[in-house]
Amino acid sequence: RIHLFSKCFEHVSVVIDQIYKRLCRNSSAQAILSADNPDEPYLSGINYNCVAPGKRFMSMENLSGGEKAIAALALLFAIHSFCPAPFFILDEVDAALDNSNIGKVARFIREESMENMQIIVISLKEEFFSKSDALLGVYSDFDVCMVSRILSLDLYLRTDRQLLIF
Amino acid sequence: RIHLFSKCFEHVSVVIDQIYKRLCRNSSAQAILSADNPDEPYLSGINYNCVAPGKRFMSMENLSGGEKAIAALALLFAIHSFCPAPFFILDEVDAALDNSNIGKVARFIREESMENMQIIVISLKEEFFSKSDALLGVYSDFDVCMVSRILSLDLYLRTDRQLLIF
Amino acid sequence: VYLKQIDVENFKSWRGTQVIGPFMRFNCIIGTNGSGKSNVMDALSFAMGERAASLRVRHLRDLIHGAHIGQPVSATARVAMRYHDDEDRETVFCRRVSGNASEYFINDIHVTLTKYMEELEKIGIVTKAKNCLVFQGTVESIALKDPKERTKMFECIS
Amino acid sequence: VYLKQIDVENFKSWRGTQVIGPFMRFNCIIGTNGSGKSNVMDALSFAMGERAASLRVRHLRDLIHGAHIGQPVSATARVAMRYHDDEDRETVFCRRVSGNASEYFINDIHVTLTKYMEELEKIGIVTKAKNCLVFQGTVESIALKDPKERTKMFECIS
Ligand SMILES: Nc1ncnc2c1ncn2[C@@H]1O[C@H](COP(=O)(O)OP(=O)(O)OP(=O)(O)O)[C@@H](O)[C@H]1O
Ligand SMILES: Nc1ncnc2c1ncn2[C@@H]1O[C@H](COP(=O)(O)OP(=O)(O)OP(=O)(O)O)[C@@H](O)[C@H]1O
Ligand SMILES: [Mg+2]
Ligand SMILES: [Mg+2]
Repeated sequence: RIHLFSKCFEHVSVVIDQIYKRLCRNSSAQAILSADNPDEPYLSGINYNCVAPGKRFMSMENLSGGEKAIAALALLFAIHSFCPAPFFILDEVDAALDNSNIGKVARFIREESMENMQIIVISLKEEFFSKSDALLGVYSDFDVCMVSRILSLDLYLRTDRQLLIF
Repeated sequence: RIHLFSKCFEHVSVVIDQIYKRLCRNSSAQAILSADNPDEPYLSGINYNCVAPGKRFMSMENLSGGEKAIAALALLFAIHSFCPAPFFILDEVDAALDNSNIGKVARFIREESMENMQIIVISLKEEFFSKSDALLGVYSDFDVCMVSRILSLDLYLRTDRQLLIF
Repeated sequence: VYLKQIDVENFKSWRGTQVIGPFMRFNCIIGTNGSGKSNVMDALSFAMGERAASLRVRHLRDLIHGAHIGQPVSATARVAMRYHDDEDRETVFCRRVSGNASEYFINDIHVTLTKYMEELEKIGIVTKAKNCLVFQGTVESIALKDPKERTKMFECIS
Repeated sequence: VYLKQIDVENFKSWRGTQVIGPFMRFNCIIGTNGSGKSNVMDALSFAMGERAASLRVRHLRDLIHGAHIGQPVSATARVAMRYHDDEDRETVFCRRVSGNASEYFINDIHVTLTKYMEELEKIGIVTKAKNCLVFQGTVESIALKDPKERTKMFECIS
């Protein structure tokens, strides 16, 4: 058990930094996992800190809303790389992101979905749905109470993407 | 004290419904404040329920993220109408809203700022900043650590708004 | 292994039997506020064995279409996840709730919860590690867990 | 009464003395992630007497520019709110922190915290009722308060 924990911790600590650099599209960004008691990490707490692009090392509490959301995604994808689930579902994780970060995250998720796993994203932003293979549009129908219905669009090979969505 | 509480409760219960209808731009929407013990509201809990546009009466927990955000804004502005502060500061309250709701909320906030109080909104969305009188752009400058700087634009009488922002 | 489609039956705002899908590699669910997007996420979490509290309801019976206004349209609600492997063989994981009791099925065969979760783990879904679901509004809290909690998270996935 | 401008001095990411404003009726603050927008909200809340916990720091001295990387540039940080009434007479509410201690000034005259809060209440700012600040990420929780909490909220504002 102890051996497995250390193996997992080592793996995720290495991978998280690479993923965070890719998410920020910035090689000076850093994601650092450290155990209070490095000899026996399973007995102590594990700290997570990020050096956001253009910033210095600081505690996670000092980061802004958008910066924290990106740090969280890096941790999620790093954990996933150790213990892969067949798919990921992300519900409006882009809510706090500015336009440039939405673009970076959408590109990263597209890359991950091509290589590592199936991804389902719920989003209100065009940057996300214009990069997806399949678009599922949920709309409301009214009867005794509101009823949800769905329309699905296969965008996979379409070159006229822009036309389709708007 | 008891008298003041009841006066406040009555006032806010009436106003909140009007504000919610205006926020949703829908006269069938309803916002309902009710006390567990109507004779002595100060001794019991106060419930808050909304009938979102096109929906039936349900508990607040069943509403979606965006629907809850609008319900919360209605309560805030209703309370404000009883105990007016000189200004309001709202930090990214539009994060969970879809485009049509952003438009409605931005128009409502503009109307409130013209009539009742000064409003400062922090937002990443164009719908908000294209309707404001003054635009304050924060940007990062780099030295020993990141330093914030500000640029302010007076949009009040400008007709070339679209040109200015993009 | 990948998720091909989800069949929902009287689950939250999804009335009657509806098919959600087909899913490809990168999928995006869009729609207006309150249209039922997060209810799709709830349907998937329900089929993966999540408790009522993570599904934004107090009791499992509140998941039945219409229960939120006191007029449930049926006694049961059902969600089936259809998985395909590389040779396109299908495995169907299905959970049904009647009243507050849940029943679990794999390829239409009634199984115990333990067996259901074991089979899900074989394809990589470890529900208690929450390694593949991010609920609306919770992304920032993932980065802010306190160190002890993070150790537990690591313990769960290793 | 309306807020004309805010003067910040070595407060969080705002180094040296900077002026934020002028403010009109409807103002929008924009900027990229991490540029310092919410720090403007923190500056206003600080000047209205909020505690360290609502300002996203553990101790008041962490508000000083550079403290977040262990290199505070000064021993103090200061925020002044400039209010104008209908005849354009100015009242300046100012709070300064040195170390973990706060000092309060109205029109450059040193006053006690009680006096400071009394004067703020006269222009309608009741900090403990939080009737004019909505922090990032907290809007939905305002609608979800439990009934007893809501009664307390009403008690505070009446
Ligand atoms: N048991 C139920 N039966 C029928 N409808 C329900 C039930 N429970 C919830 N709903 C409906 O589902 C709606 C919420 O759906 P959901 O949370 O999926 O919205 P959403 O698309 O995620 O919206 P947002 O973009 O605001 O997050 C409620 O408004 C309610 O009408
Ligand atoms: N004491 C301090 N001294 C200098 N800079 C600080 C201090 N405390 C925080 N910061 C900086 O402030 C930044 C966060 O700023 P803020 O939360 O205002 O961002 P924001 O513009 O609101 O971003 P978002 O759009 O993501 O919410 C941190 O990244 C950090 O660099
Ligand atoms: Mg949702
Ligand atoms: Mg912010």
